[in-house]
Amino acid sequence: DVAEQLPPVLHDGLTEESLQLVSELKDSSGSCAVDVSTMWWEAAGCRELCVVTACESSVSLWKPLASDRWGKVHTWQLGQIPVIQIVPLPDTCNLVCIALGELEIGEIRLLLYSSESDSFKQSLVKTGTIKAVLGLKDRRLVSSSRSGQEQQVEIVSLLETGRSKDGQTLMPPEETVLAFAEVEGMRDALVGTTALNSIVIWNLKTGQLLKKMHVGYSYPASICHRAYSDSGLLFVVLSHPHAKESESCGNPAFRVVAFNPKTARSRGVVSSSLPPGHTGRQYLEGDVKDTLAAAVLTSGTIAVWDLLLGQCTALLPPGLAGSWALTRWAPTSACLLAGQQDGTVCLYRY
Amino acid sequence: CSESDLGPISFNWFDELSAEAPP
Repeated sequence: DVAEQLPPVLHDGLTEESLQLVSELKDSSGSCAVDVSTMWWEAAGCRELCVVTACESSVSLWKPLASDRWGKVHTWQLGQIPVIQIVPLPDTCNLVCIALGELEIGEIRLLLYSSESDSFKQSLVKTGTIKAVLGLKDRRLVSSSRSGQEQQVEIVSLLETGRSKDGQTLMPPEETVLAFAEVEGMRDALVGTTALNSIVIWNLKTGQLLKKMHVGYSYPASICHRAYSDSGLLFVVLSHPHAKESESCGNPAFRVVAFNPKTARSRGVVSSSLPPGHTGRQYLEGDVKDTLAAAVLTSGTIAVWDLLLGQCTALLPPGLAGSWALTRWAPTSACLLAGQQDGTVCLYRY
Repeated sequence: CSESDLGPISFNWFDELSAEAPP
């Protein structure tokens, strides 16, 4: 119904037809939505992709039912510290992490379902002043944290009983690491973006810091989302959360940048600008999957970009229930999760 | 991207940087 009431044509060449509403999850608790994500859940021999929703004091797991409906399976109740982020673990079943804190992450917890005991559990993974966290393949979690002048970049392995005793540390750069991305096609490589706009590369096996490369002063506050290695170059998808509409393309929302790790030289490959009509500086909060990016703009509109074309390909304006607050890609097919502040999550097929 | 923009490219950059970087 909501989809039918949206204007069919938003801008020249941009139609909302490229996003089709598939289903809606409505949380009756009335709690304010903080984040949304997905996790694989396997119980009684059945493996399903479920939706995870977070509000400040609890996290809920939703499984698909018949006729595009969703049912809440379990709610983990958290303590006094508010939930601020869901940290999905790629290619992992029955496990998801959450970050809790006030303005910064102060704690990471593991939420899990144990098929052996058929019970839902939670355990503490890490505490500290945590600046960035990312779930890695093979049930691992990387985080950067600060204690005075010291920065620690740590990888922990996650088990059903919580974190394993042995963590691995990566050599920290001097600058604070604000985001991480695994490198596709290169199993032991990890990249990060820093507070002073550099890209750093680590060897995950040895913990070595291999290279630090500057992104460029003309593009402040870059956040890395994805990276892949090809033909001797490292391609990194960066977002610029404080993008500004500009005819000269000087302040794009997303960029694909090619780095030569041997020389630390870089070259922009494709830039994706803000959709027309979004004037003024925008704060982008988004997600990247393969070559697609999605972000909520300051106006409460969700924009989708094709990063290879360098174009915004779909817009989802605020619905009847209000502005969009969150957006994430599901790991399978082109499915976009879109959350409103009242806890309603809509699933769109792109 | 041409090689002249980015300098000499090595297809084996990860192993080469790992050999050069401090342990």
